[in-house]
Amino acid sequence: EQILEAAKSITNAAGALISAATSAQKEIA
Amino acid sequence: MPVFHTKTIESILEPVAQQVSRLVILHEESADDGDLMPDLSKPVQIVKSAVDNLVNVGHETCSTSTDDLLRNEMPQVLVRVNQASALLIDAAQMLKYEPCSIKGRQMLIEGARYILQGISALLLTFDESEVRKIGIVCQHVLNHLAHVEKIETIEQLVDFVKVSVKNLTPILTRMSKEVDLRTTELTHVIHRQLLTRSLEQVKTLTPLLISSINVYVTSKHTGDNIFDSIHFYLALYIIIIVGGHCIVESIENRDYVINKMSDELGEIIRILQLTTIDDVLLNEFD
Repeated sequence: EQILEAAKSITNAAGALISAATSAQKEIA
Repeated sequence: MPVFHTKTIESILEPVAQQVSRLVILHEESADDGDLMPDLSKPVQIVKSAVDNLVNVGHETCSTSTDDLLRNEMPQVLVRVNQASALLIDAAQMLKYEPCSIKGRQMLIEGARYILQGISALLLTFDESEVRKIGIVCQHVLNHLAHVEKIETIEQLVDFVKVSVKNLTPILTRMSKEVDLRTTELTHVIHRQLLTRSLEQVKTLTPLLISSINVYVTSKHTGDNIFDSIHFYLALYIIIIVGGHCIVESIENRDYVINKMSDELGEIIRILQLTTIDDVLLNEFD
């Protein structure tokens, strides 16, 4: 289903965003 | 107990749910350290594009769907996802110019949480609509069963067999296929077991349904013919002493099969709508 694919794209993109934010914080920590 | 009730929803939400939790923990641990946040403009833009795409796909789904509940609920959920995306953009903007901003980080966390909640609501709305589709198929089978009780003559039975081969069999096959597929999708073991058990019951009862109507109609037909051919009081005596028992038994048998099938179909519809294990346990307890 297209809607599931679209939802997956968002969670993937949000995952990448959080990853970028957390990896920077982890390095500092 | 699994958090998400279907494997599809779990596969989409679980990874990002864990990442959001990690972001919250890291934020709490380093709240006062004044950590620098990298420029998040690009990843935030990717989220925004994905949200824009979802909004388009969501509205398209609404416009082609015949499910009124979905058409009503989906746009509201899309607004929530859009607002979450806007919050992330604001957070990234704030952090770009103030990389230490605590408020910027809080907005980022809130945006990520809202995205998670929005997508969760969207998937649930969509999933409930898919469940309703299976429920409609089950309801078709129930409607056919309601006709069965009205069959009184051989001609009606012949008609029913013709119609059932044409209509009921494909609907039963479709229902069985869709419920089977749904069963494999569920994460709750008890939901799966209950669905499988009820579906198996329906499959077992289906051939018995036709034969039970057959026996009933044949018994009744035999009784009617006796009335036509011999003296009324003699016929009555035969019906009461010899044939009456058979007719009553055949009615009971037919009604048992119909009621059992209806109960199992009702149970399938009920379990399909459950999303948490507590519902099942509560109902079982009742």
